[in-house]
Amino acid sequence: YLLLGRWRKKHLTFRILNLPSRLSSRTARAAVHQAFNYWSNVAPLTFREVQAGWADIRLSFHGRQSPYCSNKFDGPGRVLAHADIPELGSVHFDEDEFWTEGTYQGVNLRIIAAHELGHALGLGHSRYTQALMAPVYAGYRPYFELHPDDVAGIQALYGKKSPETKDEEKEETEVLTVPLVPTEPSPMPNPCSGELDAMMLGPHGKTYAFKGDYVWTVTNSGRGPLFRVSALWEGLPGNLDAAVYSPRTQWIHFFKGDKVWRYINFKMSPGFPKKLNRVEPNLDAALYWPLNQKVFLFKGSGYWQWDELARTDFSRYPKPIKELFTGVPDQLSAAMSWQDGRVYFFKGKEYWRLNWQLRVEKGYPQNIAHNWMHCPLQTPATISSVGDETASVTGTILSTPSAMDSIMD
Amino acid sequence: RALGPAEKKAAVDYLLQYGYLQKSLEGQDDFRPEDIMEALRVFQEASELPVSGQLDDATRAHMKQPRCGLEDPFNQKTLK
Repeated sequence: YLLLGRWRKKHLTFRILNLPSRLSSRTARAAVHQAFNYWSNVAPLTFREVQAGWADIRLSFHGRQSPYCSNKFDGPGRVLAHADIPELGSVHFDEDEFWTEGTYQGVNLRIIAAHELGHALGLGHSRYTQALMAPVYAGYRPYFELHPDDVAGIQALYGKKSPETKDEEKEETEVLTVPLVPTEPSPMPNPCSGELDAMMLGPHGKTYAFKGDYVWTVTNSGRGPLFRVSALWEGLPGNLDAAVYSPRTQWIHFFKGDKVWRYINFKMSPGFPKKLNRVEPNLDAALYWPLNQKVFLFKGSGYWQWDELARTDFSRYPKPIKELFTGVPDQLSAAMSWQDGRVYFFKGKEYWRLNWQLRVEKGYPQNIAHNWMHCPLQTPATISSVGDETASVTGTILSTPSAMDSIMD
Repeated sequence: RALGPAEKKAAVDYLLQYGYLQKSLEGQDDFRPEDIMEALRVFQEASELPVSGQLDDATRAHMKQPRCGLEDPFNQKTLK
């Protein structure tokens, strides 16, 4: 392998500016995403797609003429694509090629994209003709994988992918050696009563409520069916302490006791769960604050501010919650930044909304069950008849594939 | 079969475009035959072709294969 340069960071953004006209956008996007995966699977690199604005790596298709690129393409065949070395980030494909996926016909977009990303990450051409980074396209391979020379090259630039070398995980210790013992699920909770374990504005703008072994979604028009937590996030226990999704990294972190789990969508990241050792165990709540792109962890009357992508100095934490969030109670149940940009805190049956100055707004606290869970307001006469585990709610659980599809969508 | 001037020029252009031949700073367009032979040898070796230094059919066919637009880093030193 030959090394041409390197990025001074390992967490990169990318943007797909346009797609080939003769390949479906879904297939093309999947091919490009898989191309990134080849590299992130063997090196401690992460790639996050952005839909607008600047990105570290920008992928586009252009033909013989392009006002944005001095290296014009030559029509079908011959030159297929080119890319800039770090830290420039341009990756261009010849629009005139017959880009394909899953067939020996045409030119495989996934393999060529992976090759060009190799350049964008700092690799030059390899002299091994079977390597991805060989200059000549070797054709479609159904079971394509990186050549050892490709792996050696990228690891020479960024190191090997292993939990020990991940900067963002320094605050966490080694993988647990004792597997979690599966337990019988707790009774199905009633979303209209009792205290929440956690609330989270998750990927794709979905709001999740956690209680006991169950989770459900909340929308403006109602709430979704209850699912076992482990049915959605395989390997995750119930009775969580806190949950938080970061749009910055796409990571979902779940906290329980002295352990943390990380998922991307519904897939657990390798090496998790891990043990928390720089933040106190048994957290109360967690939220992502988009204004400074930090994760806040709460326990008792204190909070920690955590930068997921940088080494965080926790020596000055925990700090008093009241110093940053005015009017918020201690011993929270849950917290989240919601899609309206506001910060919400939950405790017991009540919740608090903060204004832009991070002060609790007038008129709060309000009732969680009525405003979030779409439950009828309870009169004193009805409260006593609605327990934490009711038969009526038990009857609403859905574990059919169609229901599962809707929540996984 | 004797190669025509267009085929020779296409090969030299390829060797130039992908870094096997370096244009002299003095701006002379013509390369010495021994320079072209050396560039062909490097290209053939890097492409796992029989190394002859000649513009044979296999070499010309390999030059027509679809490829990346970036230069190749190969020379006798890197190949060693």
